[in-house]
Amino acid sequence: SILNNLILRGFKSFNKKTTIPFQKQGMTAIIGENGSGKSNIVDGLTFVMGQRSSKLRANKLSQLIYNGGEDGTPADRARVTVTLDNTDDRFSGIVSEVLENGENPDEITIGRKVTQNSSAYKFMGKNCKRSVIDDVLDEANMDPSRHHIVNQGKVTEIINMSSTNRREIIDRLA
Amino acid sequence: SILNNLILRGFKSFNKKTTIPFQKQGMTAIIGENGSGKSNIVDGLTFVMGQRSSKLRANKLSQLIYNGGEDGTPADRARVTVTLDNTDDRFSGIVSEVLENGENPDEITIGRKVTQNSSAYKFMGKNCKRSVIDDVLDEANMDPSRHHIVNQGKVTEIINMSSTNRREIIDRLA
Amino acid sequence: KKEKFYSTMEELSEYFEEIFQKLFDGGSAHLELSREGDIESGLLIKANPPGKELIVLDSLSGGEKTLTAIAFIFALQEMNPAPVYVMDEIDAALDQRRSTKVADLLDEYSSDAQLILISHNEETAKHAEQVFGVTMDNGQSEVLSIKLN
Amino acid sequence: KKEKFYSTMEELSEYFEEIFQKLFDGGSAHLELSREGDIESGLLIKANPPGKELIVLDSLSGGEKTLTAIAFIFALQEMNPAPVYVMDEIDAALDQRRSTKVADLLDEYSSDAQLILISHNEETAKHAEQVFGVTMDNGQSEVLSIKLN
Ligand SMILES: Nc1ncnc2c1ncn2[C@@H]1O[C@H](COP(=O)(O)OP(=O)(O)OP(=O)(O)O)[C@@H](O)[C@H]1O
Ligand SMILES: Nc1ncnc2c1ncn2[C@@H]1O[C@H](COP(=O)(O)OP(=O)(O)OP(=O)(O)O)[C@@H](O)[C@H]1O
Ligand SMILES: [Mg+2]
Ligand SMILES: [Mg+2]
Repeated sequence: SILNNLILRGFKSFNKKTTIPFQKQGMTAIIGENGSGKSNIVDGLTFVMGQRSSKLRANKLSQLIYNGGEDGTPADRARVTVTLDNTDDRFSGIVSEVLENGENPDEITIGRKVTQNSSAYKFMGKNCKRSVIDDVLDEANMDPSRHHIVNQGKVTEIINMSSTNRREIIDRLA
Repeated sequence: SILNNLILRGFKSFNKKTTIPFQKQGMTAIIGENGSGKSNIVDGLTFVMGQRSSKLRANKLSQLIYNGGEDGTPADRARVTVTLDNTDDRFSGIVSEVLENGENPDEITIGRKVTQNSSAYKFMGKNCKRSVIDDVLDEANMDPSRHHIVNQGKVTEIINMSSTNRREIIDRLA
Repeated sequence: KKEKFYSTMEELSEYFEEIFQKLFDGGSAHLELSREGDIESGLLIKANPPGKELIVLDSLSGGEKTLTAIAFIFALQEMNPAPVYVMDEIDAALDQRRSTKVADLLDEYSSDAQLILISHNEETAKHAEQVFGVTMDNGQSEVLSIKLN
Repeated sequence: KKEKFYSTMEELSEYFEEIFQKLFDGGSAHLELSREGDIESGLLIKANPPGKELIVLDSLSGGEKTLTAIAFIFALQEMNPAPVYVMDEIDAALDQRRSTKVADLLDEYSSDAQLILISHNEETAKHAEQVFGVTMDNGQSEVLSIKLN
């Protein structure tokens, strides 16, 4: 399996640092009542993958920062980290290119952070360009715009889209 | 209660004449598996109330006629009838105006029929103008464009609509 | 008729909050114009579930949006009651507890109106005075009267 | 590269029908161009549940549309498998039997990929190797590991 952990901190309803271990191959189920935070977890994952705020049910990135709830203190930043397995060295090319220190870790981390005034991507804990994240996802064969992530209420989107847009899916596949 | 029966014949998946008695005040539940015909019942009701084909999940009215299933014979017409209570004489004004025969029935019927080439509204079994149906629904305080009928998948429409359209709801109420 | 608009909006907003609080066991909600004083501007929905900070409507969860919409729809009914209500699977996005809350709300209206509910939720069907089961056989639908206990 | 387009569309169409028939216990389905021979035209979905006559896609029921969409999505996955799948309440419109059919289908992919499923359906959670419960307290979410049997 490739996805090890998802770590949310100050992101949407996840104020305290929350680590969700997805290590196992196979099926992980997430359950809970309405409004408990399940879809926010999915938003955290696609947020790191580069999704824009409008696809995260927010008008701007700063709305992703934990807002304090009814009578609590807002967080000053939203941070999400995804750790990916590298025991097969699949990311080692990108690691050596970006870090230039001969390290070859068993696990790599990509992350994204948003404050009221800034936004940054992270690779192995250090600021990096968005293109590094794109390269990692490309190597992992993951991509937020592809159909392996189906957001709530969106499963029939493929039926409702125009036949032209649907044909373009074939163009991209071919 | 005002709605007595809904009678479907040759309408969508209801080939054989099917009478659904809604007489009771209070709650009626309709259950059944996916694709069994539950929403088609709702379509039958709004069809009589004057709904256009695009709001009935069809491209044209003729698609509302029972299509024969995999290896059966299509129906030649779709007919839906709604019977409404008139024991309080609320519709008696319309009855005398349209029928002109001094009758004062305990129950009135409105209906709509579609064939491959024609479409007609019915009042007490006789062809009538669409305006007669509108008058009956107005007297009953029922109207397909109002919010007392919530189609499948449409409950959050009020949230998703533009704030201008939503404000127009107040205009109509006021 | 600016006064008529405002009194209508106020009344609708009060019904909306009342039903919202019933469905959410608390919280607050109201309606307001997008531009103050301008009755040609848009109508905004402000919805705040209990324990949470007011947030853009879009950030609410799927179930929270459904409950908010149901509160708005029934506020409209309070303003202009209809004799028949038809709700086709309005509880699709709701967990069991919220589904039951909605069924309880609908019960309140069932003494003055006919409610026709389509639902995959057995609990909801148990709230009903009568139940119809729909089956499909070889492309043809059939309706049976069902006794649930 | 007209040939490449056609071979891709054919392959996708075959996967689509295969999965469709698995979810519907029969029936037929395929993909075709809206204007024959024109690979710039639109891609149409033809979906025919068992026992029924082919009908415009829009006339299918809510649950039938969901199953058709799921068949299409997983046909795409067959063409270009991803290591992680995330499905947020894709079973909302499905009855219990179809929900279980979808969970069985997802099981087939779980040996080669990680599937993350959000669902209000307890049956679906029982199919999973691990379950996380999310709770909300005073505006803050918490995640717990849960053992279901
Ligand atoms: N920046 C934020 N700070 C605090 N809370 C937030 C923030 N953004 C969103 N939320 C809260 O997160 C909640 C929605 O969470 P989420 O969509 O994950 O629920 P869910 O578990 O998927 O529920 P459902 O089953 O109804 O879909 C909303 O109540 C919203 O107020
Ligand atoms: N003209 C027609 N002739 C025959 N069958 C039709 C016709 N129009 C629609 N149908 C069939 O009706 C079925 C859909 O019925 P309906 O939408 O009422 O299902 P449902 O019980 O609401 O299911 P769900 O729970 O999935 O919403 C489709 O399978 C469609 O093929
Ligand atoms: Mg959700
Ligand atoms: Mg339906």
